[in-house]
Amino acid sequence: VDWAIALHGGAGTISQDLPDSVKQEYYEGLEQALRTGELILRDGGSALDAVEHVVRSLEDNPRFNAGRGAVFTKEGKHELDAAIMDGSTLGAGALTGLTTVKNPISLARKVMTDSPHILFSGEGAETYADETDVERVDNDHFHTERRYEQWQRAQEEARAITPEESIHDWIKDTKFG
Amino acid sequence: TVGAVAYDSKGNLAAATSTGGMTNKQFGRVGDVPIIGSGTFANHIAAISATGWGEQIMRNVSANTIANYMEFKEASLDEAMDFILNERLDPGDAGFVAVDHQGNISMKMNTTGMFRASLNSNGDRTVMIWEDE
Repeated sequence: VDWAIALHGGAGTISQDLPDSVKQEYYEGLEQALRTGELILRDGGSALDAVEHVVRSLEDNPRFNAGRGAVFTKEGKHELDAAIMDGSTLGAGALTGLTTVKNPISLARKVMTDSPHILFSGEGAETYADETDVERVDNDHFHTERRYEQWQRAQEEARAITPEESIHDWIKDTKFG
Repeated sequence: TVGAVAYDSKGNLAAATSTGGMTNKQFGRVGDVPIIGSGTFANHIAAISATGWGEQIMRNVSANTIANYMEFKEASLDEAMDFILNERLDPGDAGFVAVDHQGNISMKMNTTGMFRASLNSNGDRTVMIWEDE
């Protein structure tokens, strides 16, 4: 094997009753991301370039919980996390709590290559982004109606938790990617 | 959560993961994705990206455990994935995609589904959501 790539778009309880049109959108999103990686690796590109651009493709696809299409926080906003690691050097870059970076994975790569650190969080992560040329967007960019409706349902369910019921039980039943 | 792992023609491995976290998450909650070794890891043995219940993935330092299991037990990538999914994590906790230093791919989960796809230079191609389809 000269090269290989694998990708995911989240795991959890996924109903087999998904409408065919929705299934098709997921399959197409996975195919598109796979094609992105194939083109890079087939032409002798690096594993790092491949994983960054594959993840960018998935971040830009509103079906998946990353970038545009990310889920809502309790406060009704979007907070994004990303990490990248180079197996040949053990170089790594990561961010948590980003709110205005369109493609967090590309900023994670800059953390890995351009900073002496590995992980930036929250306001610091946004400040780090200010010092780079990564594309910025309003937090609303990540909004999708489907995630908004999920968030509204999740808020109702959270309010319905009884004192006897562990928050962990609730999380376990609702996790998704 | 989304993620990717790759093995290139020069023998390098890399892993990347990105997420919006969990729906309705509380102030400052951080999951496994940006925690190197938990949700994302790559070394000379394997590259791994995780998805699922972040707290469980972190407790088991899951991605690093897969690489270490391979290195110290001289196990295959599939065996290492089975170890973390069946011996450490609970059913319904997580899924992983991984590639090793020989270009072997493994994509496994103990959830009902995981959006996933893979391809290698031999043309072996997979695009799947559920375990059996």
